[in-house]
Amino acid sequence: ELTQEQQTLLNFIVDAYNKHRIPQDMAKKLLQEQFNTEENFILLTEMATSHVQVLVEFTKNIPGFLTLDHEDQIALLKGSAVEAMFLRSAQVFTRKMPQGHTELLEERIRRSGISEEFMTPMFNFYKSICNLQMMQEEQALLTAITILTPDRPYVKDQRAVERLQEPVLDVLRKLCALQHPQEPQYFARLLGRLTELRTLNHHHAEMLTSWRMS
Amino acid sequence: PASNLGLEDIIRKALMGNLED
Repeated sequence: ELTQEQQTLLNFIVDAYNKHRIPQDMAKKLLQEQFNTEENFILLTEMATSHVQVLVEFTKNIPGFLTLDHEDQIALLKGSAVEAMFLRSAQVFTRKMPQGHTELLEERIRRSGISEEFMTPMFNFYKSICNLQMMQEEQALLTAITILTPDRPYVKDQRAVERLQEPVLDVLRKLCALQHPQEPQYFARLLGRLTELRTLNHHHAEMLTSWRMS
Repeated sequence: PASNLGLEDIIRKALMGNLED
């Protein structure tokens, strides 16, 4: 069972995760309007900006984050933004959505001008997240763990970051054992997604360059 | 527009401000 302290940490992170989302009117634009390639690019860029703002608001609410050195806070957010964004957007393909919405979104991303070599690993990731059928709590904790990764570039006090990440990892490990008693490997599978995210992160800069070119 | 800002600028601005207000 989770201790009282762990339950409080879990509630705090899940509440913050649910509270900070992409504004609904922006999310709606993705589904409702037709855009040419350039407008599509601008819309997806605005979405990315909004994702980062939402990510920062969520992160500010992770217990202890604001006690870290200010420049370390920025280094952590910079290092994890792309990964957290992929994680959050994977939700779109996990949740049950009204008929046709998933296809429409996929179509919009596929027609964004991003080249096929980057598209395939991205959709493979979305599929692998979808297969996990993560609970909201697991998604929120995994995002917090991604953000609190001590070995990001330019992080000075890695130990301080570890001290924040470890309790969140413990809660996630326990939660996985409680919610998936038949699947002892579930926690390891979740952590495996973090490795996949790192790979996507590495490809991301290259992907943006090719996207801008096209 | 925000979309012209770099990632670090967006993070710094968001950390300083409070979007909830």
